[in-house]
Amino acid sequence: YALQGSRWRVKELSYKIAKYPKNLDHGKVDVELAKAFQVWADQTDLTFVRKTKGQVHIEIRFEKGEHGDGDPFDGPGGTLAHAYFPVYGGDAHFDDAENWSIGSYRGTNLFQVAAHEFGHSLGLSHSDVKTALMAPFYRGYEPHFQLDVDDIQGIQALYGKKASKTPMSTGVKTTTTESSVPSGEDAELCNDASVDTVFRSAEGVTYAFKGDHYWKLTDDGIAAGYPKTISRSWQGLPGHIDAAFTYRNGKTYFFKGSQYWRYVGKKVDGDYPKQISDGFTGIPDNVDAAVVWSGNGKIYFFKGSKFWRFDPSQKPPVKSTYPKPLSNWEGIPDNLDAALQYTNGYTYFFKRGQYYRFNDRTFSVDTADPAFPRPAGYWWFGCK
Amino acid sequence: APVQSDTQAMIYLSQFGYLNPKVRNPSSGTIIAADTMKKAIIEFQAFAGLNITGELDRETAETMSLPRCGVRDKVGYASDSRSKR
Repeated sequence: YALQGSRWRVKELSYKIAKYPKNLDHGKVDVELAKAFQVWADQTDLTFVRKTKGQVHIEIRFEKGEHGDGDPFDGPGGTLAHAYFPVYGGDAHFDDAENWSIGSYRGTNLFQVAAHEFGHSLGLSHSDVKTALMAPFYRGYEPHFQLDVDDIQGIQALYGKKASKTPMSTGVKTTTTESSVPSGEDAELCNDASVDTVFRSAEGVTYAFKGDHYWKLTDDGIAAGYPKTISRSWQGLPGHIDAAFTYRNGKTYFFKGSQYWRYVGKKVDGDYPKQISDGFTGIPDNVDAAVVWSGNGKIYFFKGSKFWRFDPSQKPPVKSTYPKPLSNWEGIPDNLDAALQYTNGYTYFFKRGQYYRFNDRTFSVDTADPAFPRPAGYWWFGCK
Repeated sequence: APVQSDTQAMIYLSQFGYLNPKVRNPSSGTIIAADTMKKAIIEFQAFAGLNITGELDRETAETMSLPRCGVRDKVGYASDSRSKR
């Protein structure tokens, strides 16, 4: 993210829609713009109050061509809108020559563009993270829109975190009860160190899933009190998960068979499961592993001897050149169990109780002593 | 349609802060050095997450044609922020 350099000094900001778009119902515009402000209010202690007359902090206008600020709009396409940073008044102008739409793949989605512009009104410049709302390019209608973690970090750098609750679930006390299974069952992981999936949560905790149980991993191996039962901690989530990852929006996605689930922390984030073919078009069912590449925000799925690259910001999200052979990843075997990009920048691949460390600089499995693959039980789970 | 000419690309790059804003008006007769144009294209490609070629290749031209925000900078013309975090 990038900060322009100015911000509002008050937490309650007023706005007024001084000129409505020609092609939309005024009441619906009111709702969409309120939702667009709420995107930012959800992450901070900012509140936004709509006024219909008088002076306000942020004035919103839908205009065509030259409209008095020396930066004329250019008709359909091209520039969609612009907004002023707090130090210049915070106003937001939208090109009324665009076909503004609500909840539709046709036209230009009003809510998404407004949320972007209000980011400028609050002091955010354009981000160079492609998946961020504050990236300068309109990426088409996203029915399940979410702020990127980059946007959240940006707005919280300006206005701080929300005091009452943290939507990323950090610090949110979960209501689900975690229950341990009888001790000694963790020996199962030492007897057979193969896993179904390994992932890191938004809070930075690494979990290993196997069958119906899961383990929390620490620098020293398995944390005390594990394994626990998956379905008792992540309510609604089955065992025997195929793959999992936490995306940049802080949400964790689990895949099994033809379905996937989305959680914030250990709380399900909506109506799940959903079909992989709906939410991850182009990705096959029954994947072996998945990993988010931190450098570019793309998601890599692995199955058998092939891999797919999923870019949520692109249409289609999977290019026609995929799947590609997994042999492109030098030294990584087919039929993986799990994959994880760790905080040290390395990507780790797991298969049948062993793991491989992949170096993205050489784009191959590291040469090291002892060599890879190494036993995951000893190195990851602290087994003797 | 993608940006189709160097002139269109020059206008775009100046409009969004990669080239001197005088280039916005092609009739101003501004001539820029090839390496200045290449540097501006490289900066744009880096910001937009494209392959860095320094050339107005198809991917770059298509990205320049995407609908986008035209947020105004303090000096009065739109620009992408290219400052480091």
